[in-house]
Amino acid sequence: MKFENLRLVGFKSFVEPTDFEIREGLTGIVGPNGCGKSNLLEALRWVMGATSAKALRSGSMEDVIFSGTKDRPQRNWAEVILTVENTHHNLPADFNHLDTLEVSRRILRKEDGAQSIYKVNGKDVRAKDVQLIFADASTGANSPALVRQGQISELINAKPQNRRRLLEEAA
Amino acid sequence: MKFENLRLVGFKSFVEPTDFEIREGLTGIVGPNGCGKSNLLEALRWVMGATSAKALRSGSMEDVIFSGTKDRPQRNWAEVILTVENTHHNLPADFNHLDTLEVSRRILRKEDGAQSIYKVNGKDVRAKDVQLIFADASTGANSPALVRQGQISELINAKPQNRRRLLEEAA
Amino acid sequence: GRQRLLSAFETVNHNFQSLFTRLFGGGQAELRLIDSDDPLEAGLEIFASPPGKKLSSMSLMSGGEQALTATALIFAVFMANPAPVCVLDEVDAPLDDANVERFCNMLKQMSEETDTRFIIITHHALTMSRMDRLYGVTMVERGISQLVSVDLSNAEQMVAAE
Amino acid sequence: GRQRLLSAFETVNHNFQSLFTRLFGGGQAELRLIDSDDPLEAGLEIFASPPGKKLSSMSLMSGGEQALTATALIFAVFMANPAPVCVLDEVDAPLDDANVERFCNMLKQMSEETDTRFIIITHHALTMSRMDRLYGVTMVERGISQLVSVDLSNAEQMVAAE
Ligand SMILES: Nc1ncnc2c1ncn2[C@@H]1O[C@H](COP(=O)(O)OP(=O)(O)OP(=O)(O)O)[C@@H](O)[C@H]1O
Ligand SMILES: Nc1ncnc2c1ncn2[C@@H]1O[C@H](COP(=O)(O)OP(=O)(O)OP(=O)(O)O)[C@@H](O)[C@H]1O
Ligand SMILES: [Mg+2]
Ligand SMILES: [Mg+2]
Repeated sequence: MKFENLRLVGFKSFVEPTDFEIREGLTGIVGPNGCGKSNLLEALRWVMGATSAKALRSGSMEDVIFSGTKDRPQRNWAEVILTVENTHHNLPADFNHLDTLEVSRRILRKEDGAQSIYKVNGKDVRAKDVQLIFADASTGANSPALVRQGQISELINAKPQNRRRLLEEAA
Repeated sequence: MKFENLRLVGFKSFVEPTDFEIREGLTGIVGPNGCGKSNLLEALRWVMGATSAKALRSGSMEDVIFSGTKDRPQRNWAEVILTVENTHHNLPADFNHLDTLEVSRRILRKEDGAQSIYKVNGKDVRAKDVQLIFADASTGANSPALVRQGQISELINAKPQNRRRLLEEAA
Repeated sequence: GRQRLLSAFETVNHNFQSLFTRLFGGGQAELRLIDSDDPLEAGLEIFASPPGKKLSSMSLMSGGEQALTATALIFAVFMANPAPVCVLDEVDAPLDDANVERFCNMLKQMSEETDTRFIIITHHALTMSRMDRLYGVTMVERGISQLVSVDLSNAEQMVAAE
Repeated sequence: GRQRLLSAFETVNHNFQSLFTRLFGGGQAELRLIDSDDPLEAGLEIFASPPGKKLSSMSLMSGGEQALTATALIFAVFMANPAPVCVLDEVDAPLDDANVERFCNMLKQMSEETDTRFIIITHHALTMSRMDRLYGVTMVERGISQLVSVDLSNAEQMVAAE
């Protein structure tokens, strides 16, 4: 699989539609404290089917929707679209015939709790389908290759039993 | 109380007698990773009567004794001497008549576990005496003004109940 | 017991609110006691809004914002009862240059308002340039630490040589 | 189950030993399974000696040494089964310049040996200078993030302007 583009619409501080082109080699992301760098990584993990709001620094999943500033009102929905190329043809059978996949996740505020809607190339799918697509491609929201800010400290301070889980991800 | 000098002999990586003059205003400590900067702070907390080996990154208290390198053998004892001026005369009665205090802590390796020996101006005292001297001067091994490496992260991730302890130190 | 803790909370909260605003160059913050009416059982929660942002729990802030907020809290406790010595071990690590600048301004001010002697362990070139003097710790012989005096103008080379 | 975990342990340990030595410019390290004969119940312990120092548990190392060792472990797991994308959020924060240099050398080598696309979030000027391209995130309007392309030669100003 090749990652091509990450598009954020109303996700956390990225209220304006934003395209982040993922290119080969080493891409650096820079900027002042609080400008939104870690939010980019969280958008990537979120669209790949992250289930833990806490691991996205949120009390509940709807906290990822742009919550407004002094000059702009909060939004009612957020969406992230990830475009990948199926170069290795190692995906679940239902999706393996596709050359390009546009995986999207959208969340809407509702009185009875927010709902996530997943699509692949415009067709509704379940969260589990999305998680399996990325798991088969050796990535996903819990990939050890996605190192959150402070995760190195957590690993250093972790109980040995919890550190062993890192091996289980590799196995 | 004014802190004047910290002397390390065989404490962790400071095998050679080292005098650290504590001067007014802002003193910066710089150097590469692993060169011994944090060991300096630990020596200060240790001589003021720190009781937790874990808070000094040690399995047991005798881990603060220089443990040797490829070219030098381990040592059998470590000592730290802190020189302070009793400027505010706010110390426990037994010590308040002194203008200058030389507080020392020495630890010796023994088969049945290491022993710490405390002295003030050459006279043997108990650990508790040393802790009270610094507590009366609004400082000590657990002073909130001594911020260990990583302690800011601990405060951020602490349970609210544990954070409240910070207030108890201030009260 | 309870009364002393509540009075400490009032003082620290008051300090925290003004220190936060100075460290962030704006915005506002406050401490709250939660989970229990008994202050000896309560939890200490931190709410903050950096300039232009909404008030929220500290857990929703960025890494650098959290570090600066926690530093404001540490300083708030310190100013309630200044200690004769204050040692800060790499607290500026997650801060960008603008925040390091304000952090150093605050250190300067605290050193002028109190008799406290400050010891600041840092890797940040900007912080080094704001100190009154620098000591370097080196390991010329591997595994053996030595303390040396560093000329402030040589600090740049010290960082580069790391 | 057990067999797969043990075989993963062997591969990761083998990678870890060589990655550690490359990141530290010497020294040695190893992983150990402890506390139980059953690998599904065991703990993962890390022992390391930076160049010239004694082998000891990672908990006795300096802050920067621990971070670099943990990074070697993360890379060791990664190299056992390279993912198509790798994002590192400020892992270089506690490292001095010499260690950042070796860290960047390793990133360069991994990007040449795998098809993985790397995204490195950093405040370190040295790391920025070693990237193939830079994106900046700015908040011109307060609380609103924007992504911009940054000229590598302008990176210095980007850091200074923070
Ligand atoms: N739902 C939301 N709506 C609007 N803004 C949000 C939302 N969630 C988080 N934010 C804002 O995003 C900012 C955090 O961004 P982020 O953590 O990406 O910063 P960063 O660039 O990684 O900073 P640092 O260098 O300090 O780690 C916070 O200031 C927060 O106010
Ligand atoms: N008992 C001991 N005998 C000899 N050396 C020791 C002992 N205890 C710790 N050390 C050494 O001291 C070093 C750690 O020093 P310290 O933690 O002060 O580094 P530092 O300068 O703070 O680095 P960083 O910038 O990474 O935080 C370790 O490399 C360790 O090998
Ligand atoms: Mg961040
Ligand atoms: Mg240190």
